[in-house]
Amino acid sequence: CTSLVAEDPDGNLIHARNLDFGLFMGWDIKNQSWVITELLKPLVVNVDFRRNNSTVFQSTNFAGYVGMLTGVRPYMFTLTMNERFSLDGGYIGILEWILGKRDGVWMSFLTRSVLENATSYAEAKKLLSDTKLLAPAYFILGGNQSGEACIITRSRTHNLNPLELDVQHGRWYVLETNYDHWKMPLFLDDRRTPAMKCMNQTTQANVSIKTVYDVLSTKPVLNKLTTYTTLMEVSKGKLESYIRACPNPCMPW
Amino acid sequence: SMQYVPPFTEDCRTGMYPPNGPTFKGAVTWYTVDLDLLPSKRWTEIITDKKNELINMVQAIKDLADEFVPSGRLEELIDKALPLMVDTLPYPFNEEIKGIAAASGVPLGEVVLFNIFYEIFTV
Repeated sequence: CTSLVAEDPDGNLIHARNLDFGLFMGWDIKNQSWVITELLKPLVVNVDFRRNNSTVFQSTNFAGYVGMLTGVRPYMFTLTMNERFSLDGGYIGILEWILGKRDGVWMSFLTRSVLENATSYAEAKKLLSDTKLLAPAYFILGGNQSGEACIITRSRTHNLNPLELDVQHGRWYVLETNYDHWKMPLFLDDRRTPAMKCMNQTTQANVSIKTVYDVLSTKPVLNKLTTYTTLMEVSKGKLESYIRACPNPCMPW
Repeated sequence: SMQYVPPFTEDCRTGMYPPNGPTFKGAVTWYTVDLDLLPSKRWTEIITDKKNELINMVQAIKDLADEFVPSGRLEELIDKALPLMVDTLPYPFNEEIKGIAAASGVPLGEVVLFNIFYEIFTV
């Protein structure tokens, strides 16, 4: 996955993501594609969650999955999550859960609860930073004011090295793939470098939904695992998603 | 030339929006979930539309499980143990998951597996 939040010269925040999933879960030699990834694509839906006949939040989901991976609370905040790998992983959380130690929260139920109940960027950020999880994760959160965006790197119990937008010092976007931002990504899977190269080439003056979509369409940020691309603008309360494909030659991940 | 050797890094793309061409496989359909409904009824419209696709997806995960454990024990575990887990999941998600199983006809354990896949996949 690749998630990013960028601030345009007017202080508007653009949140976008590629959802990549299905690694090592069956390769279709004939079609040069991942089996699970291709089966996930027809399940992608945009959902408008309403209460008392008005929108509470909107998301891009896989039908049948009640948790949230990508969502906007219109005019308040935007949220995406990327997978984080750690030896202290989800299987330990599940083991604890089965043994009756249930003080942790399932990742996608936390993101769903945040989108459904939090009413500000600050509240969402606190919940995502402090709630004990069953599995590690990256939460990429955008607010509705200039400067409000961060990458929350979570272990099961801690929030590690939060990274904030810092436009005054030249950090006009934050970008997360699937590696801790203070470490180099695995050289075999470096989607961060090409994505940052293209964002820097775009420059803040030209950043928009269109140019962010261009970045997420550039290989290997776009790869054989990419199921969908979502673009969100909190100030317009807008979410749009597109099913993706990666024509050969294309990285398998 | 870079794009013909791994990692097939392209020059930064431009003019890709509005989405079109070989990297665009279609727009995404919008649905409404009414949070005023009973949790078990919220996803019925979506699942009615996407029932076959969900069945195909779950079948592929079962095939994968059978490849790992040809005896079928893993699949049996999913269908026997995971339903016992659903009521340990927080409300309303447990009820929504039951509603999805009822609306799709997919066994409850397999819908639970689909919904906790993130934690399981870290294995």
